Amino acid sequence: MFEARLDSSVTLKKVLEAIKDLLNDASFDCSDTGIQLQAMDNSHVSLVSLTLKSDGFDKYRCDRNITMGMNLASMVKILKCANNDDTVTIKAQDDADTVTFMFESKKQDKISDYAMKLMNLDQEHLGIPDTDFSCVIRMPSIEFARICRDLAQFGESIGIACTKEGVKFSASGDIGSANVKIAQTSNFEKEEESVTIEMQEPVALTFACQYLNSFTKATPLSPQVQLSMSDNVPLVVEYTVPELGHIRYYLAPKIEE
Amino acid sequence: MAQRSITSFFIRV
Repeated sequence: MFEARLDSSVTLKKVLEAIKDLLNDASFDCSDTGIQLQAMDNSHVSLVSLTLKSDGFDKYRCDRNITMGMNLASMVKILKCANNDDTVTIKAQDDADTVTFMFESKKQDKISDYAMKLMNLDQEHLGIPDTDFSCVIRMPSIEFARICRDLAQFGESIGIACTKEGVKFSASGDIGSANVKIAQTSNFEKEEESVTIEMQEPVALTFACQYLNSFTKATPLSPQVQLSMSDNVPLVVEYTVPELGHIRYYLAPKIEE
Repeated sequence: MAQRSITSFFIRV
């Protein structure tokens, strides 16, 4: 028996919004420590890794490890049937071929349940090595989303160059070029608005705009985003899922042909 | 510029 409950369905809605552009289907691996999802996008350029810890749920029970293959578009349809403040409970029997989403209104005057067919997904898992990154940038997630959106108008790629002075995002194309420089903040009063840079050595890498913009669909989850970069390894873009865990996106850099 | 695949960085397990 698997059962996981969250007091408001809005968190699950936001998590789903954050992954549905990149993935059509995904396997949710459930164990007593929580729910894990790891999947590559169709083009095998990026990897999504989602961790939701069991102790972050309002109720969590997982008697046997189960893997639930779900179609994310179907999941979105079902989550649309829930109000943001409805309690959501995800339930599945061991060896079940369906998963049930139960929504309860706060006043307990409306209870609905939706069963969704599970899929057998043959997904490969990748081992992600620990990396000591040359640069780790923390910045407001809204600012990062804004920069990715603005620079996407200029070209298909965004250059991210990090030094101890700050981070420079740049793009160029037919209409011209764009540069956005973000300096490290000295005001630590408002942590959510701060920009911090931990740098071992400067790094400059180039990434596909399209993927960065997909990652920013996670912006509603967290006021800050963390970008980790080293030469010649994938960029890691991380958003916290409050009280539950995190979502990490790995993006392979572009290289000179 | 050419796009690398994510699979070239991580090991299949």
